[in-house]
Amino acid sequence: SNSEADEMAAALEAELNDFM
Amino acid sequence: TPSSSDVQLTEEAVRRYLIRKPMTTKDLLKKFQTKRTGLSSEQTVNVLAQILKRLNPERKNINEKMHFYLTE
Repeated sequence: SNSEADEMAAALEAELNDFM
Repeated sequence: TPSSSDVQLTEEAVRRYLIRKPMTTKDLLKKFQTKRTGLSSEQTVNVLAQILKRLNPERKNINEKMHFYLTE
């Protein structure tokens, strides 16, 4: 679903925020 | 018959996409949908995060959204 895609994108960006 | 995944989430696959054009996290996730890779949502996020950390792509904002890209 679209909301799942949004959640995954948010989770991925959160993972990367520590790094960037 | 065993279900076979037709898409693999690998560093090489991500690299090829990011060389072709800048992509957001959502664009990348669309390329590696769980139903096509056979991975769980959590696995997809974790693996993609690791790959992006290794590739360390350039970033730029397009239409106010952060995009990753790589140059050859």
